[in-house]
Amino acid sequence: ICEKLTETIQNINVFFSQTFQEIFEGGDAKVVMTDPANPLETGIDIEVRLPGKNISTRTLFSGGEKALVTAALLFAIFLQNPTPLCVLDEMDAPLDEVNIMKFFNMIKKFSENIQFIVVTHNKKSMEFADVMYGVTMEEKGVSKVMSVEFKGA
Amino acid sequence: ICEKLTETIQNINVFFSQTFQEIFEGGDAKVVMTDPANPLETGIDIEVRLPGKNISTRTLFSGGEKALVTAALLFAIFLQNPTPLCVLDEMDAPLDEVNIMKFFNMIKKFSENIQFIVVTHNKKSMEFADVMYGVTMEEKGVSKVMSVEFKGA
Amino acid sequence: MKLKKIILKGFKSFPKKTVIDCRQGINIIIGPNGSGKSNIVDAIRWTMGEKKVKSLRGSEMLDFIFKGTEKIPASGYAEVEMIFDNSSRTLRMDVDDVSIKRIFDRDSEGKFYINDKRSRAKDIMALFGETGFSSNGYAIIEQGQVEKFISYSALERRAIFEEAA
Amino acid sequence: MKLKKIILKGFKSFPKKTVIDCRQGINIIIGPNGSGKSNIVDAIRWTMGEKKVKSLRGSEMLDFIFKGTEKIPASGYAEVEMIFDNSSRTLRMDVDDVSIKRIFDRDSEGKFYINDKRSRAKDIMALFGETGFSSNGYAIIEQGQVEKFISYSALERRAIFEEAA
Ligand SMILES: Nc1ncnc2c1ncn2[C@@H]1O[C@H](COP(=O)(O)OP(=O)(O)OP(=O)(O)O)[C@@H](O)[C@H]1O
Ligand SMILES: Nc1ncnc2c1ncn2[C@@H]1O[C@H](COP(=O)(O)OP(=O)(O)OP(=O)(O)O)[C@@H](O)[C@H]1O
Ligand SMILES: [Mg+2]
Ligand SMILES: [Mg+2]
Repeated sequence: ICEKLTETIQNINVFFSQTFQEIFEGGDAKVVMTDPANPLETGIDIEVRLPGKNISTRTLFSGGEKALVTAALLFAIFLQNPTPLCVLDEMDAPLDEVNIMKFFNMIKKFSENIQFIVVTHNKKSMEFADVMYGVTMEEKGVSKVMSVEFKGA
Repeated sequence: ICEKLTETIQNINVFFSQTFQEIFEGGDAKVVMTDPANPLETGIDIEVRLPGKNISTRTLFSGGEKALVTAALLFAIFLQNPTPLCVLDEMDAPLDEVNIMKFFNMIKKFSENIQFIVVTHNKKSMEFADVMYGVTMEEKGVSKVMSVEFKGA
Repeated sequence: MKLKKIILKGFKSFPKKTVIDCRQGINIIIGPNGSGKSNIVDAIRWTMGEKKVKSLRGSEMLDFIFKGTEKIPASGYAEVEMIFDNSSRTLRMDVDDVSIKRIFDRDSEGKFYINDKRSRAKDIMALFGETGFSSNGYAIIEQGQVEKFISYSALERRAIFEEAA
Repeated sequence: MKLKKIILKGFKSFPKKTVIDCRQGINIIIGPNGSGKSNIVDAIRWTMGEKKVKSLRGSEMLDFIFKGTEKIPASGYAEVEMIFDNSSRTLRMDVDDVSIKRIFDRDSEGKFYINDKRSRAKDIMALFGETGFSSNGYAIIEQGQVEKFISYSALERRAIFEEAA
């Protein structure tokens, strides 16, 4: 267990640096053991340096920045250990338009190996769909799903 | 204190019913005392009935529905006791386009008496601006505020 | 492995049998507030074996069965099935199609099925173990959990990394 | 009462004196992620007397002073001023313009000023008491607090209603 965790962390950090810099265009991030002397019990922390900012306290990050750090780490894990299926429910809600495009461009690249199910309200996000479903309640209280024709890729 | 709280609750409930039905087009909502026998100590709860749905457990409501209940109650309090200034930071994030229009149409009506400061990423919301400010970090880590010319009202 | 279909019946706001055909790539789900999008995400997590009622926004298992409207009576049971294309043999079963199903009715505990064979939540978790896809894993980010990895405790994060190992 | 200007200097990501002219009606603030929009909301709440550091996303008061970048050194102090048009006499002061200001430098406790007269947080709260506008009241909804009234406890909600009374 110990070697495996240490090895996983080392691998993920290579990818985390890569995905973080792709999203933030600078800065760096890595995951670290909170108690490296005790790999069996240790927790895991995230250290982030935002480009051009002198801030390390994560509480001072903005709503969008925190969402993007989560995205960068998720993508790093996918590079380390691609999972066949990923479900994201309005993860784009706090993002501005530029970051929505970045976020979905990365998802598009992953979608060759990973199947995504993404819930969104954002028109920009919808442009990335391979297929789109609309959920409605034509009859109050009763959900109905229809496939939505769109101009599509 | 007791009479005043009881009276405030009764007044707010008249307005809450009104604002709730304007947003949800049906259903009803009211605030109630958790311990009416003891008005000095009692807490306040919210009871909501969504139109056409048989659900009373608030945990089953959707993200957008919960945001709209908060909005309805906020507007009811404004009708009871208009405050001169209101600040909303990305309150439209969970809302779909139809509800954004409803939400901001109501804000527009209140804005004759109440001054609003609203942070948003949503293009539809921006159409309701009387004045718009852009915050940028042209220089990394340094916020700058500029007034934004827009096609306006 | 690819998810081919999600079939809901009697689960939360889906009283009638509802089939969602999934495709490779990016499947986007849109719809008005309160229409049932996150209920589909809950249905996926529930079928994957999620035991904690609160984490599916309910307070008891009965909250997952359609509660009825003015026109339609409450359902007697909730059933969700997910059918996967396993021709890549990602799941350790030597079949092309793998179906996992969960059924809960008012009188009994929930029942799990793998290809219509009665199973337990543990069996489903074991089946998907090496894929990294699980009801509480890193591959599902629920609404409002956008800062998931940041707001986790150091030990919760460790659990995520052990799964990714 | 109408907010005419917010002036920030050395507060969070605003090292240089920044003046925001507010108008009647709906003032909308836009900008990229991390550019400083919510810092303006924090500045308003801080000047209104907010004492809880955590509720302004900091862990100590020093977090509110600009921490510097590669090119610009950290600021020595944080200062925010809000100037209100009081010709309606909503605020119980017999003047047309009311300015509230808060200054915090590394060596001392924060200082509050009302029209440049040294005051305390309590004085600012009393001045705005009947308006319903306060750092923790119903009239400010912070980012991520969209379900504010729903997720509050019954007693927290009571405090809101007492304010509205
Ligand atoms: N057991 C149940 N029976 C009937 N309806 C239910 C049940 N559980 C939840 N619902 C309904 O489902 C609705 C919520 O659906 P859901 O959370 O999926 O919405 P959503 O499409 O994600 O909306 P949003 O865009 O606001 O997030 C609620 O209005 C609730 O009344
Ligand atoms: N004391 C400080 N000194 C310098 N910069 C700071 C300080 N405190 C916070 N910041 C910076 O302010 C930024 C966050 O700003 P803010 O939360 O206002 O963003 P925002 O515009 O609301 O973004 P979003 O759209 O993502 O919500 C962080 O990147 C942080 O580095
Ligand atoms: Mg939802
Ligand atoms: Mg913000």
